[in-house]
Amino acid sequence: MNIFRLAGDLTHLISILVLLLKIYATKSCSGISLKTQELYALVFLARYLDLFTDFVSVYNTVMKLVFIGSSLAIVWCMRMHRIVKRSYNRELDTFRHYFLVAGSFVLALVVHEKFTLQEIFWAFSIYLEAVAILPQLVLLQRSGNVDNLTGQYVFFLGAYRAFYILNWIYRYFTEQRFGRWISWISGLVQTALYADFFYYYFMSWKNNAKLQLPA
Amino acid sequence: PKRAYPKDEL
Repeated sequence: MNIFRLAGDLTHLISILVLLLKIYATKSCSGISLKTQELYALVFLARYLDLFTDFVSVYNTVMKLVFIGSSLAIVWCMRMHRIVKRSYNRELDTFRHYFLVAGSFVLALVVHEKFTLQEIFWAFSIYLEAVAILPQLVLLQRSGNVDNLTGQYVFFLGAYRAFYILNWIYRYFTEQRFGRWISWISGLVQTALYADFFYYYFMSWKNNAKLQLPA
Repeated sequence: PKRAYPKDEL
């Protein structure tokens, strides 16, 4: 474990806590894409298949359970919770995310490290996570002004993978082992997708203005 | 040969 990876995991955890706070405190999920939440639940379920077979550390197991549990809880909340589901922007959250799932799975069948079920699903989860934010970014552009907690949620979610990239660089130089280039490339694509969001987020913070993404 | 490090990351 190194400081970059710890910062990445904690930033990821913070993004989930901010999202839970927004939904719980405002009893509303307006501005949140259910499709992105479903994609993330799929990412964690596909990536942590080894949850019960390979024990790495208590920290690793606990964080996996937290990520799987919180993503499923948010999807359940947005679909089933009597009050929360009423504020879901169904008419704006129209990204056809099934194509992202299909595309990532096909890519994983072609590009992976070993042709085993676990490796295929691991690669699938890495590719899918790289594009999972797209429905959320499209929803933000369509929904005009973005409330603070939603903006912070997306910001931390984008920042966590940037820390992971620093972690891979650190490990490359200290452990003399190359990282998994599947993670490298997907992580760079994932972070790049946030680039314009980070720009508008920084500008809104600098000008102390409401976060507005151009349509 | 250099090996990819194990899946100890989240």
